[in-house]
Amino acid sequence: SLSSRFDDIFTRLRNRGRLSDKQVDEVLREIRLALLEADVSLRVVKAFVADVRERAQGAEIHKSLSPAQQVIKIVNEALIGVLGGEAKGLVPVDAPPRVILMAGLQGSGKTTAAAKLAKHLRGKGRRPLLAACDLRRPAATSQLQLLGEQAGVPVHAEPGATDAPAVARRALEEAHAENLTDVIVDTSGRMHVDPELMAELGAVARAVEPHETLLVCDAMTGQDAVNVAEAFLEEVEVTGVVLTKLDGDARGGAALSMSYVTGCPVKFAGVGEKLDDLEPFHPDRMASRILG
Amino acid sequence: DALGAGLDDDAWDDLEAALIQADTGVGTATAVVSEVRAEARAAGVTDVDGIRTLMAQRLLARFAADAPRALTIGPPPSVWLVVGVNGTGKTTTIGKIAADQAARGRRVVMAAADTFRAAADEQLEAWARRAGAELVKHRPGADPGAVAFDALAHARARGHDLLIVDTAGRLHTKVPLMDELAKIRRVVEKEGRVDEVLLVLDATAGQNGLAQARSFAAATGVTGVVLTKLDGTAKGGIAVAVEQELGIPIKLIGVGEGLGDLEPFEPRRFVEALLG
Ligand SMILES: Nc1nc2c(ncn2[C@@H]2O[C@H](COP(=O)(O)OP(=O)(O)OP(=O)(O)O)[C@@H](O)[C@H]2O)c(=O)[nH]1
Ligand SMILES: Nc1nc2c(ncn2[C@@H]2O[C@H](COP(=O)(O)OP(=O)(O)OP(=O)(O)O)[C@@H](O)[C@H]2O)c(=O)[nH]1
Ligand SMILES: [Mg+2]
Ligand SMILES: [Mg+2]
Repeated sequence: SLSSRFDDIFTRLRNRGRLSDKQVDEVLREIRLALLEADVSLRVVKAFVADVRERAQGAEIHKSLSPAQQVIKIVNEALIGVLGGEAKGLVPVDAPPRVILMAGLQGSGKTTAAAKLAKHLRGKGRRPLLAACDLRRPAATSQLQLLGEQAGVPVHAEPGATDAPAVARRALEEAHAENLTDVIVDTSGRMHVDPELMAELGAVARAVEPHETLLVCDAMTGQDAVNVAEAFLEEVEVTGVVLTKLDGDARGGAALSMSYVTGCPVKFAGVGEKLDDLEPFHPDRMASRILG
Repeated sequence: DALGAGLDDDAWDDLEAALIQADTGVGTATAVVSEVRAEARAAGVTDVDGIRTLMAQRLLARFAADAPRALTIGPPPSVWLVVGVNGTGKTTTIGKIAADQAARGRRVVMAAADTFRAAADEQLEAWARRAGAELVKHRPGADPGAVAFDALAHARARGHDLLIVDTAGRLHTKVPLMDELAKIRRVVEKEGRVDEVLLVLDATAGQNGLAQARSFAAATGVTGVVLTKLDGTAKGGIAVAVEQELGIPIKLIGVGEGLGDLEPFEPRRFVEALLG
């Protein structure tokens, strides 16, 4: 583990009252390696390590902590900070319905996350509406309708429709008419390098002006996370990240890359295939998972 | 040293960075760069183009030149099992493969053995229609092994050349689900032969792709990999480790969401694309 690797470094190097530059260098090399093995994008690793270097260099040794513990504490706090500090919920809204837009790459878990979120909101006494705005993928609408049924949440679906922004707008109108509290808009998976699909996403956003735009990201995503985050941020105003499939053993470094690039917190974690398998994101747990 | 004068330490770091950013992993990136540095020194190569050629060679060396990259089709009905973690593109890939096989004059039937996912059968049905293949499905929640077994009987009775079995996505860390997959294979092998077990890996995955390959290989055996979503910006560098460490050949790549977006895997083209 990283902490035992740090212990090795500090027993080998003699300690004085402060962390020496040599100690900091060796430790930062280990951190860089751990973060890369955890799939944090290289560009984010470099920026993060530079930040940790600044904090660690010349840091006073606390009497109650070993130097290794000291550096772990600095790294942990820095990681938790980037991941969004304490667990952040959905943005509160004065005038319902709150509009939540789900976006992300193909297969990242958007449709499942949308239904999970709907069920979670219903459990809190709210009245959400799911909007089936993936008009492209075979059986996407049926999938969302079935999940909506399981969640006990209505689904606005227009089989045969081809205009996603229009469907989204009509879903919002339905929510207004029925006095519903949230509209969760599911969209098709898309490549950030597909100009037509990215333009469509922008059009859907403009049609319903989301209060919350969640970038849904698979926890096993590798170095590409920075490219994806940047491109989506260019098209829509991302306000949060949902990290899915955390019930696997991917280290999940994409969480750091995504929140670093978007400047947004990871808000939710997908931890299974069932509709109850959604948790508020815990930055501290994620930090130790990433560090390994 | 004076040799390697064409590249300074920063430039070598940049080459390593390029490999890391392609998801080859730090281990492979470091190893390739140190091999290239040694060869460049030995051969007196100092120019950027020459170094890039060495990089391509060292990467290519990690792919077996004689690996069986064609799909194995046995006597009818040949059975291909398609497996992998959630959302990698299994169902879509089956549609593409079926269309490709139909174009080669083969009669294809699909088994909707993902009985868990909402509307999975409807999704596969759409692909079967597009690909001109038949489909065998049961009710949602049915036993996947039973669906596969039934589809095999159907394939045999109707003289189909090929049965492709779609399975539910499953995280490789879930032992009961991996056991279920092994059982599906055993059930099919009671009456038929599984000629291919295709693991579908997402090119956007990082190092976890190797763990996935290792686990699926242990559970059911894997005869080939389909690397999907290479039409994005992810380079799929984990394929290098999958081939080198596990000896599993990458056979196909997915390059889009349409029926025709499937290509044979060619190591040389892959390496060139990886190096950019
Ligand atoms: N184990 C696990 N599986 C998940 C999780 N979230 C989603 N999945 C699975 O991942 C697969 C893809 O989920 P979808 O919700 O269809 O993903 P999507 O982003 O809507 O896919 P597209 O619409 O095709 O882009 C399905 O098999 C889901 O059951 C999770 O947190 N854990
Ligand atoms: N751009 C792109 N998208 C792909 C590719 N292959 C599959 N997809 C998309 O990825 C998403 C998931 O595909 P599926 O075929 O449902 O994946 P799956 O592995 O069957 O998913 P589960 O059954 O839930 O595990 C869909 O939106 C597909 O259109 C590809 O090569 N390129
Ligand atoms: Mg979806
Ligand atoms: Mg599927």
